[in-house]
Amino acid sequence: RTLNESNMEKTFEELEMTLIRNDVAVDVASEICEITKRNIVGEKVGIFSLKKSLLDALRVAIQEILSMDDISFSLLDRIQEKKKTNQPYVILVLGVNGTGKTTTIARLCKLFKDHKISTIVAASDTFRAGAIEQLSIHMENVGIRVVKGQYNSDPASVGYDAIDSAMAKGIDVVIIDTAGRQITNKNLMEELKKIKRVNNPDLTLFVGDSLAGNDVLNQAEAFNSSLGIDASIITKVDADAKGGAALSIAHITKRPILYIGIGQGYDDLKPFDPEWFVEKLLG
Amino acid sequence: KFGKSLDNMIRKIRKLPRIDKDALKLVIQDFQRALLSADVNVEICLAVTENIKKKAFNEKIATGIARKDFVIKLIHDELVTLLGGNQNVRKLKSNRLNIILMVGIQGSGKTTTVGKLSHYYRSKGFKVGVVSADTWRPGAYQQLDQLLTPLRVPLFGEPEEKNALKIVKKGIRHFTNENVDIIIVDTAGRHKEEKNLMNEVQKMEKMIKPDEVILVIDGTLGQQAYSQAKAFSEATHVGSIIVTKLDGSAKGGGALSAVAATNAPIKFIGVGERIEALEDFIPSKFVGNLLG
Ligand SMILES: Nc1nc2c(ncn2[C@@H]2O[C@H](COP(=O)(O)OP(=O)(O)OP(=O)(O)O)[C@@H](O)[C@H]2O)c(=O)[nH]1
Ligand SMILES: Nc1nc2c(ncn2[C@@H]2O[C@H](COP(=O)(O)OP(=O)(O)OP(=O)(O)O)[C@@H](O)[C@H]2O)c(=O)[nH]1
Ligand SMILES: [Mg+2]
Ligand SMILES: [Mg+2]
Repeated sequence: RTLNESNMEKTFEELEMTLIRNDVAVDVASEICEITKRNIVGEKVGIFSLKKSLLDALRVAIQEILSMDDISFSLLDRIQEKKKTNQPYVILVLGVNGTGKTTTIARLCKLFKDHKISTIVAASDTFRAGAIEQLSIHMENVGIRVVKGQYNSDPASVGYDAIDSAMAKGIDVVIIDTAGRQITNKNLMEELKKIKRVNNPDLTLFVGDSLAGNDVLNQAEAFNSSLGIDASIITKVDADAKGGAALSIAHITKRPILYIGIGQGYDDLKPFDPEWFVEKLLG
Repeated sequence: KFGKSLDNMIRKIRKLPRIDKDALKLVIQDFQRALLSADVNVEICLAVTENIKKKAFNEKIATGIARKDFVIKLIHDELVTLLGGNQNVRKLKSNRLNIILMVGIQGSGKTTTVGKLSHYYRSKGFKVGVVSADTWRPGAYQQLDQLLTPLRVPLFGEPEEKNALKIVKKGIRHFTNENVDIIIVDTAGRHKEEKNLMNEVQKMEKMIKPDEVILVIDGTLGQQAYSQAKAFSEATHVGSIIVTKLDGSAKGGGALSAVAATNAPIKFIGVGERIEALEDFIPSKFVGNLLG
């Protein structure tokens, strides 16, 4: 029989609910189902394979969102490329409160170290209680230098100092840790814009919590429109998060998800695998 | 954006000349979508809309109320009921030692909330002492120290000690001798898959027998809220919930699931990073915000 609006309706409602149950933002879930529906309307399927055809088409639609042509994006390669110019590769890390930015930076430092890439970190969260101590202890554990200032000093200039230091010492990468902030806080969003303007990062990295629901879409959208997100990392996937957050983020930023955080240890960072992810989402 | 959709829905209902079964069906669909966008658990959404469908046409309406206002009231009341109604939250007892145990997922806002609660109870005249029992997170003790020093609230901790149970035991003993009214214990973040950590917090509760276990829930928590909260209520007797980061863009719908899973009421909400950013939880206000 031929696929049309009415025979697909019920199955698509179920598929949309599956995505929502797995923390894909409602707007993203319905948009993906709409796109898939439009793509397969008019196709012929066997009487028993309706659900399977819809599921396959949905799988393709999701894969497309996740495997945008930036999937050839290898962070390690880009760092090596930048190395040839004798300039440090600067990464600006941002996100809302408590998503795992600081811990992720520690894991990135370990990853770079394992690949013989030297790193220096800027403690640009000069606001939150214990932020500088937390980052310093992490860096001490991984064996990485931190550039820090006083609490309440200007975050942008701490980043600037770190870049200066990296240039002087020939360090490959500078990672700038920033304070968590709510997208509804205009002053903090302006502060972040200034940090980016002053430090001109090669990569603006969004760190999202995979346990967050629809709000992760608001977050990614806001940071993307006011600062531009080049890539994302989602954390706490080990908490049995269904991972829908990755889809919401990829959909709105049109940029790759580079890694997923799967624990609190220094090695608990895995490259994001779109195929594994789609199975998890639709399984 | 979600607030907009529910707000528009309420406007749509008001514009309708009347509500018949078809109009109600559309209203329910909009409502369901709005709840899901606010992170309310899928099963709870379906159950709530089922209830509203039944009641909207089976209940006798008081004369003078348009059926559409009745539907809006049903939606509002249904959600307030889910939040444990407007029931009275247990107060702490004065003239004796109260122990509060803070638990929750990594990054949910426990440590910051410990600071806020210390300030809150101190302003109510209680003598507060805090035990830093997070042996995992680097700088956890320093974070509490920086939060509590301006409040002049004493802190007990041993940053080098790896055994959380040992620290808690020592801390409680220390503050019992100091004649403190309330001891708040800050713990490491943990989630339901970390079985050893869930066991640790269960052991901790058995050992210190707290007067209240507070589950701290991140306002952005999505569809995982129910199963995560359930795991905490199986490991400890969660007495109340605090929902944080509601000053942001999140609607906090996950909080409804947490209440359903733990049967514990929400006591406070976190509305910022400052020490005073703690508000009493008011169900109808929360639902009003959820409903745009
Ligand atoms: N289980 C688990 N915990 C994580 C993961 N990533 C981070 N965490 C934990 O989440 C908590 C918050 O991490 P932080 O690195 O402090 O988060 P942050 O984004 O820097 O927080 P703010 O700077 O306060 O906004 C810590 O307890 C981390 O150990 C992860 O992938 N899995
Ligand atoms: N905007 C806002 N931020 C908050 C609120 N509560 C906590 N935070 C922030 O959320 C982040 C995490 O808070 P913590 O208190 O470190 O969270 P935690 O649960 O103790 O984290 P772990 O100990 O790693 O599990 C910090 O940046 C806090 O300042 C709130 O109500 N509003
Ligand atoms: Mg941080
Ligand atoms: Mg903490």
